[in-house]
Amino acid sequence: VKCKQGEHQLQYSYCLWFSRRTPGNKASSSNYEQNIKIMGAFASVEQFWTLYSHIARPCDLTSSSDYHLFKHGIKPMWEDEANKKGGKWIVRLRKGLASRLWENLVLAMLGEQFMVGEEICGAVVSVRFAEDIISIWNRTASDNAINIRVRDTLQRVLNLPPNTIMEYKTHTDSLKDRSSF
Amino acid sequence: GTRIIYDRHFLLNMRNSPLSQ
Repeated sequence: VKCKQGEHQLQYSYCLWFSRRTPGNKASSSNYEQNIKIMGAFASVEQFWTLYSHIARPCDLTSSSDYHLFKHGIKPMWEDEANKKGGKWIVRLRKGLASRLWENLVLAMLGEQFMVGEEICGAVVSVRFAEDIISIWNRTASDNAINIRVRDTLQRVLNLPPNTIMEYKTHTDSLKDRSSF
Repeated sequence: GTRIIYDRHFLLNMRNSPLSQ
């Protein structure tokens, strides 16, 4: 995927993935890989909007669906080389907010608003029955200064109230308990 | 090196560009 003439290049190119889990099925690496598919890739602002305008918004997805927007070359999996020492910030949202906040997060990531160098790997929106969950993945779970900056930027771009609970979970812990959240 | 930074308003405006359709 390449930026074409006249388009506005992004700092990174990205892949958008979609997954849907059969409710009740415990996550495992093999069925996760089978259930995830690439929706498209883009390298410019224009290519992003073309893709984004043609896909369903999170609020129109059925439960147990996820969008994963990751830098090109990084699989949205805990085991990926870029992710395996990393973790993610998790924000749980009441129903009805996910589409708007997901868009805010995506625009902040594409526009390089996090200011943490190469640290950001990707972002995920998870549509569930009673709540929706937004998360942003970074490379180095052990770097506290980076993590605080990611958290503060997330809070700002999502315009979250100061009392919002934000959890950080390392992918090592996710692998141990086979659970994303 | 230099990074390509876009603010939210710029990105939202780009949505209506002919190349974004």
